[in-house]
Amino acid sequence: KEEPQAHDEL
Amino acid sequence: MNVFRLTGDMTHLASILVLLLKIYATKSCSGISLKTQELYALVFLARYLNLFTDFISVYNTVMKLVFIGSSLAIVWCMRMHKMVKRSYDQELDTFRHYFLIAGCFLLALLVNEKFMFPEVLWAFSIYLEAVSTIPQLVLLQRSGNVDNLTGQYVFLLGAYRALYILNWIYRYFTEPHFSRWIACVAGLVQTALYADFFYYYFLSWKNNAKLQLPS
Repeated sequence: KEEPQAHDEL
Repeated sequence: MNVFRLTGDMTHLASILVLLLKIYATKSCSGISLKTQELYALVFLARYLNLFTDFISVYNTVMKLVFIGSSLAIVWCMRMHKMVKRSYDQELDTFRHYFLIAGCFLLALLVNEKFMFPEVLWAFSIYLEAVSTIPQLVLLQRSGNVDNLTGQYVFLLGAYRALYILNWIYRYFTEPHFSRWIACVAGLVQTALYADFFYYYFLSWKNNAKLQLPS
């Protein structure tokens, strides 16, 4: 599984 | 950052400012569900754990601090401030929100982007936010008449996540590897919960009448 994207949203 | 997300964040900020205005100006929290406020404080604490570890932008950090600070201040105010807590509709705000917390945590353990502590907490905060407004909507239906500031607060709170859905659609089409299906599905559920409130809010606006929710 690809690395989860950094959660850049609030 | 796109216009939908920025507008969404501003709408969310506006909902918090309207709530603070109501509590500060009227020294009353009638019509406001303490349970929803507690759930939102939990949502922000669970979601913004990376506040000090992952720096994304000044805007992101400032907004996280504002959301955490304001939600804790509102819970404190409704619990401790002697004037405010007297106006709390304790006998109407009886939704058992602990079940929501337990259910969302179990779901987060099962469905998450990666079975790691921060990711499970993030998914928990997403699911919890989706249902956190239920005690507030139940309280509104029970209390019948809704004062303007409370109605505007709930409307803005519902509208912000609808704008986030537009943001996810926009990002899906403009960013190659964008996949936020957990947030998107939860966001759709969250917005759908407001559907009937939006309907009665629109009616009250159209007929220039007091906002009345059928009990």
